Amino acid sequence: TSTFNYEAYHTLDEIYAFMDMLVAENPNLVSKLEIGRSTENRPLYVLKFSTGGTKRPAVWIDTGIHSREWVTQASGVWFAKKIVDDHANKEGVASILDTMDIFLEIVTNPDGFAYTHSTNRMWRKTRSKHSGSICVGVDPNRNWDAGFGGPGASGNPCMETYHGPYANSEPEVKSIVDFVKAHGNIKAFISIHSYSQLLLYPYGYTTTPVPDQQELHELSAKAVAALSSLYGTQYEYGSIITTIYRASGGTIDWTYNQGIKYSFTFELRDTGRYGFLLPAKQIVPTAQETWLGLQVIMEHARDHMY
Amino acid sequence: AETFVGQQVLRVVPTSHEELQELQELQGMEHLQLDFWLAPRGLGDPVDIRVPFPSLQPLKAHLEARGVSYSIMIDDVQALLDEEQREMLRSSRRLPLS
Repeated sequence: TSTFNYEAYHTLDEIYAFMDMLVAENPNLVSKLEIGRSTENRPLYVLKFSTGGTKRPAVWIDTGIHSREWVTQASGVWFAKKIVDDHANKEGVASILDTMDIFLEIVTNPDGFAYTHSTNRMWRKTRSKHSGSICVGVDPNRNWDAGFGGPGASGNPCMETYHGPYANSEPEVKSIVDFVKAHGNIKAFISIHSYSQLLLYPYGYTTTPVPDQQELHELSAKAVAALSSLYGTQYEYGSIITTIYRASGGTIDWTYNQGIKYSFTFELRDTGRYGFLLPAKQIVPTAQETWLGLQVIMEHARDHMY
Repeated sequence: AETFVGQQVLRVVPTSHEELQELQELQGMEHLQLDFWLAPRGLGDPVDIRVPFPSLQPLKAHLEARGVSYSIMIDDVQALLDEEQREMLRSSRRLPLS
């Protein structure tokens, strides 16, 4: 993985091959879990980074739940290598790994991602087909059991924000739900999207502030300051509903309601020059700056165990 | 694979509630096949719309008729995609032999 080209976009097979290489090179730190299968029966792989113990407090990071947001899967690949390098060099997140595990799902929507390579680069949703729907796919960030089906999602199967026939109808979502419930000790959950340069915390489905609003807002400010310190990239931050719009059935609303206090969504570069078509030369700087923000959140979770 | 020849991404920054409502109504016009990269949020928040070629002139005329100003964020979607593909091809040629 030292010669892998992190400054390029890769296909699903290349990313899966990278994951296998990383595991093979670091058998005492990295393992690959299959937490389920997608609609089109592709494996849903999660990389586990652990220095020992079982069911230790953990951090979850996922990228690519919206398949066309290519900079996120590419950043996830870079994150994976960074964790391994930090551990080897005893720097950065090495201290996190002393007491916590890190789970990283790089391609959270493999069917959609494969489809962006083969057929439609602009595909966002899953590739499920539900009876009665003339259109394909469900928005996997509207399919969670948190305000499901409320305002802020569409009941029209042809819309990009279609919430699906019922909560967790999408195996890509249900697999994470089952994994989080079975693990039971995840302390921070970060789902990564693009674009707009935002750091968001719950809620999206209601204007009611979360009980931990003040702590999450202050932590967001620190994370954004760290992120911006590298290249000056400007981020806004706040709750989903006050910062962007009402969105129901969202990932981190569900994880927060599961008791995972440190639930965040990143919207990576840019603010609208290239949008989803961010040039590959921006992958590494985007991943590097985002990692600084992630590290602040992970360290806070480590130091404020609950 | 689907091509995006002639497609553009328009950016509209609504400055009034009427304009915001105008954009929200556009979201419901399925026949235009508009792809909202950034959905309408609030006043001053950009709305980015990928517009299929057949809808491009009708949409621009629609916005201009209502005095809604817009800018062109991506002039040629297909050209960016072609560059992205070329870049991927170049990098895959550099992949180390297994």
